[in-house]
Amino acid sequence: MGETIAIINQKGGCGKTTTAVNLAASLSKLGKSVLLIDMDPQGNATTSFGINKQELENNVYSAISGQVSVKKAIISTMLENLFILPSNISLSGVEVELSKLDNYHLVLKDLLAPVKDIFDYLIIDLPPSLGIITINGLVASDSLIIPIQAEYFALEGLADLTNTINLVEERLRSPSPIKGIVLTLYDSRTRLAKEVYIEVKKYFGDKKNIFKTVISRNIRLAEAPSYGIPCIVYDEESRGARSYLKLAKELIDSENE
Amino acid sequence: MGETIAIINQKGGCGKTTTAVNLAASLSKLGKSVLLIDMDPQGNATTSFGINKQELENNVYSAISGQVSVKKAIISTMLENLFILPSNISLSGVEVELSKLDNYHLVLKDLLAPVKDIFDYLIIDLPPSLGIITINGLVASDSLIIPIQAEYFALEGLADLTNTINLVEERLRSPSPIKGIVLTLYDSRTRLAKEVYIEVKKYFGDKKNIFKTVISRNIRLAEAPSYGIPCIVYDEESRGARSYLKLAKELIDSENE
Ligand SMILES: Nc1ncnc2c1ncn2[C@@H]1O[C@H](COP(=O)(O)OP(=O)(O)OP(=O)(O)O)[C@@H](O)[C@H]1O
Ligand SMILES: Nc1ncnc2c1ncn2[C@@H]1O[C@H](COP(=O)(O)OP(=O)(O)OP(=O)(O)O)[C@@H](O)[C@H]1O
Ligand SMILES: [Mg+2]
Ligand SMILES: [Mg+2]
Repeated sequence: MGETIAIINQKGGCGKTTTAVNLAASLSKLGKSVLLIDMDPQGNATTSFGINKQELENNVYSAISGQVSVKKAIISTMLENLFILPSNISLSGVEVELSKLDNYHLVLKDLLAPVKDIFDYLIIDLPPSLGIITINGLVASDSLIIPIQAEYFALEGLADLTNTINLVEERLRSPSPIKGIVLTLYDSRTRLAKEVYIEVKKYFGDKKNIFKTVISRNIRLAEAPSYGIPCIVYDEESRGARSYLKLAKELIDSENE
Repeated sequence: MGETIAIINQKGGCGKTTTAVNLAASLSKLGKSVLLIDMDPQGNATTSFGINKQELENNVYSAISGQVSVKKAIISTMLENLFILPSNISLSGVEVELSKLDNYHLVLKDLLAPVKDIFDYLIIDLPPSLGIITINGLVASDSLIIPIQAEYFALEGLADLTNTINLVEERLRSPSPIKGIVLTLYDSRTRLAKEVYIEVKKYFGDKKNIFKTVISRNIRLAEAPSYGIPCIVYDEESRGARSYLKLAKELIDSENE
């Protein structure tokens, strides 16, 4: 039975896509079968695998709108155990369209149901907002990973994010426990990063929620997407690739506890 | 007659709020009267001035929904010539509400009409999306400034952004010329930054659209919001504060050409 994990944070640029892509790639390298679902109209997770967004025959929007089955929209990547449900700007129309449906919040969960058992992990990349696409991501997921950039605005957004998670749990009866918080773009030389890290620990209380693995700023993570390959393929020895492999191992270990 | 400038880019974390806040503060230091409009439900521009988002009596949403006049929702800041129309998470409900109106795209333009002539500049901070709030920002503005982080995903998003700008111009008959592109979070030590800069110049063709001022990465810009003051107040001598002052001067000079 596959575990569906949504990578969520409405703050822009905090490393959601970089985490979704490199965590999915690392899990597949560790022998897990993984489906990466790009639920961001920007399609950054899709282009991170060298896929031409404009020329896609099928994508997550054509599957959601019923033009094609989800199985037909899934494509393989250069990694053996890793598949992707790609997206492009066509997905941006879905928020207004879904808002007219009664069960607008179950659309993604229902779409993924036929393929959930084929994979060990289903990783969902979400856009920087708390709208209907993100609500769908919350309802479809079994658990959440929250990437937090160690900067001030990230702290500001935590209350809005946890409020939304709690609302979905109460009103839509769809709990998604937080699997973990991962510090991203971490620059240990700055006082700001350390201060924010301390505040994040205070905010989330018991330590079990914060991954021990911290993802430092590493230029190889930012370069890899321009070559259309995940960092573990672009530069396996880089600090960035090794951090995400470590995060993947920490994630798998936490399942066995 | 005030000029309304929207700071726009759907890519998250590219420096929209940092540019809106520090450009507005710099223009006010140069003697211009400025209104900063926070159209992002995250409310980062609002908290950049030490304003408690949760305790706000009035905000841009209460003005848009007609509970209070726009004049009553505007508050002063620590800078003499700078005022702000603040926001908080209450704004996130507006996209679905406005989608039901025929003139959904004119709401912000009509809201600002009574105050447009009171200021020299009205600067609009927008969220990381191309939804109804951003469309309102495009229609309400006379011109646009596009902050671009010198990284790969920023290039990916340019086509979607310029398509949206052109659509609003043709379908909603509301042209907003691009006043300029500003490179943000620029790290001149990396090859990636230089490569992206070259690609951006290729994409936008004639040089006149790209501001000569490049905003380098400078930790003081990221620290200032945690003290609730713009960088020019937090550390006037910092590279970050000086870059935005230079950008403000370049903007004013371009008006006089
Ligand atoms: N650890 C890191 N080291 C260096 N660069 C990074 C790292 N993580 C992310 N980046 C870069 O920072 C930028 C923002 O990251 P990314 O796009 O993954 O964030 P996001 O949260 O998905 O953004 P959005 O809100 O737009 O979806 C990208 O250019 C990415 O390449
Ligand atoms: N030139 C800079 N030097 C250092 N830090 C910066 C700079 N510009 C922005 N930052 C920091 O980078 C992060 C992203 O910037 P900011 O929040 O302004 O981007 P944004 O485009 O408004 O994000 P969003 O898409 O979430 O609205 C913030 O933590 C900010 O403090
Ligand atoms: Mg992303
Ligand atoms: Mg912002």
